[in-house]
Amino acid sequence: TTRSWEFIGLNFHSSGKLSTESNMGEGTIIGVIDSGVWPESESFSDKGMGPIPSHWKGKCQKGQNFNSSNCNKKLIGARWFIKGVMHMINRSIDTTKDDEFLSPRDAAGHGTHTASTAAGNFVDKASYKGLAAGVARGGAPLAHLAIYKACWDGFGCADADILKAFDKAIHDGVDILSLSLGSNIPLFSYIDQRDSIAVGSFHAASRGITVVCSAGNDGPTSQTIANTAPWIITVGATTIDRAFPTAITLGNHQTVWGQSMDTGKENWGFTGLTYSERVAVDSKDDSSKYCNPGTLNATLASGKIILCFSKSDKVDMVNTSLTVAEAGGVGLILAQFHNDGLPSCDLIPCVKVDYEVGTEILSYIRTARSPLAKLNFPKTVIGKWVSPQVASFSSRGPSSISPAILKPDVAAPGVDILAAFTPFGRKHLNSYALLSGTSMACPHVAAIAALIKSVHKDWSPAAIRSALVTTASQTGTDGMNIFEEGFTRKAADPFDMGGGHVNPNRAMQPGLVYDISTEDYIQFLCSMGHTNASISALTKTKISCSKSSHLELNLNLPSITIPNLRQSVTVTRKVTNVGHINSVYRAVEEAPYGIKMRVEPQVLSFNMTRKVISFKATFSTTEKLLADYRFGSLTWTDGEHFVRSPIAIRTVKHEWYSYE
Amino acid sequence: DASTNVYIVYMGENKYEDPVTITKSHHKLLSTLLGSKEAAMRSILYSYKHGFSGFAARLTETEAKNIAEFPGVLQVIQNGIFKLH
Repeated sequence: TTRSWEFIGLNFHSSGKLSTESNMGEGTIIGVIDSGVWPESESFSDKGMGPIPSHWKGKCQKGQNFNSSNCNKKLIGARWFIKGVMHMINRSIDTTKDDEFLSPRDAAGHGTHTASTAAGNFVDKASYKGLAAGVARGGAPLAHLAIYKACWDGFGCADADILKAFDKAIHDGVDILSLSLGSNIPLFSYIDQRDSIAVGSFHAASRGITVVCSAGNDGPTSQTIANTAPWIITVGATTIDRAFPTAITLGNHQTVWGQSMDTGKENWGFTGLTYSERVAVDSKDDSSKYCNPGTLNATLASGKIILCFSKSDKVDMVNTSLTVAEAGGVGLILAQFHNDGLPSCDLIPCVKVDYEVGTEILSYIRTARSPLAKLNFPKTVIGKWVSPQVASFSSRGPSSISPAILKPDVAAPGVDILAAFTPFGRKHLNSYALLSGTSMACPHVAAIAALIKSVHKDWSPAAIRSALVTTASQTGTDGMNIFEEGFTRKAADPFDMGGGHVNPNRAMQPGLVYDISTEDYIQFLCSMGHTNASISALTKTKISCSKSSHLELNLNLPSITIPNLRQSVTVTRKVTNVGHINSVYRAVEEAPYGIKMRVEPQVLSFNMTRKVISFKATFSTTEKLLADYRFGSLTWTDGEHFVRSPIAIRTVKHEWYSYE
Repeated sequence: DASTNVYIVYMGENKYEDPVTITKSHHKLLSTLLGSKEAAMRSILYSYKHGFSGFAARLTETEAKNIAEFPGVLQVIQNGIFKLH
């Protein structure tokens, strides 16, 4: 990617200028379960790459337009899995009609984008039609990539194929797994093992593989988050400090601003401008305001730029542009409530504006005799907007399956991310595209996990997650709280961004970590209703369910979430010192509103023999009414490190309430 | 066959170290259900044998219910679809 790594503090510009302790991920292998890879992309060049790690046992599987020579020291392995999806669609995939490759080759472009975001090599002068230009690179540019194609363009990713990808990735020896995919709500319980990502990732994590997954794009609605198993690192999406402002010059020579990715060669000057309602097939049809398919009159719309309003956050700008283009419109100005995520419209120029600008343009249309507008080309501007902001589309917590597990864990750049892509026209050319989604945020965190792993080789997936969560940032570029884009704008809370915005430099040296063993996860599963019989099949070691209370609250997560606090509850945690041997940490408490919080002990003194220390945190409610979640934090600090755990607590005074 | 769907027969952690032995155990289990080794070979899509134990196979709803009762079978999951984010 360009810009996103500098934005989050990784400022290496070439392999010769190292400014990080992370070795740029050298020696680690990132597995990407996605739609495959376009191996000819310069992002997958193995220039400057070290030898293939000795623990690698994978292969470069042949297939259509893909052979073993497509792998190199960057792209060390590639496999494809299709049997599960073929049986779902009950037919073979027709490579001509379905525009697919029966091989690891990526038809969709999504897997190429995510893989290059995680570990792409340095590529000079990358851009999308001149936009977002710069040196493109992955977050761990010296890490190796193993590609597992289990997702098929237009068909999705089948459980059976995903599980086989997990099985092979575990065999092959990957260190990190990145999955930018998931299901929609209602979620299947990972407790009854009907969620194949939860099942596969459990076994991966129990073998020391860190699994990073996207949170989903069903935001900003609460409780929409996916991939919520506690052994997964779940990633929400944020904006970066880059925008593509586009001037719209109105016929009265007033200039208003939107954003666009349209860099068409022709700039055709002033053109007729109208509002969709004025060119509706049926003027009484309210849906014409929103440019729904078939609502525009081709005679009236022909040759004009059409202004459309969208009430929904789910309106697809590309589909709206199709409606306008089909009616003969030559440009689209779409007013939407949020600013995140710019699509590329192929047929006609598209500019996205907010409601304020949209209304301003509409007022001009209503007063002008012959409204005109000129759509100018966008520019790439960096550093002028407060950022990051949690993206509107990023799925929100709390988890609908296990509300005691805070999700997402962290947030990372996922809006208008430039990375390698399948070339348009499928020629073997270098191609880059700007995409938005939690899919784009996920490989950012997978890369940072690889950076951590390359330095701290013995750290468990839970320790790596802890480092990411406890060091994440709470502040934007203006020094104020990070905000979230949504139906309204408000300060982001842990259900929007977990621990906060990922901070790779601080995550490298977190000071303390909250570690979790496989046995701890199994005790957590006991608390969720697993039986001893099913528990015994999950590991080779014989483990029985403990009878202790609050097992789900006492899982040693780097966060504390209490969904149903009635009177008082005490949770326990243990921290492992991974910093200076003789360290003294003090507790800094920020209790949620209406909650009393007491941490014991207040001081943790580590030395050569005392590396792990437990503490208790007791929470009691002072609320007299039913309350929604309130947020706070607990930070352990030695003056150098700030190990911050987000806290979310909901007071429930009664089981239920009545009107009486 | 329209009457069959793909099911994932999940058996938890591998009991054996050797992948060949694990695959054989999957075939044996499926042969017992379907009545022959040939039927098992036709039915099986994948054998999961490295990270965990289990297999994906084409089964009728009744066969899926029956195999869920076999010793060592932890869960039978019907194949579903995930979407890219």
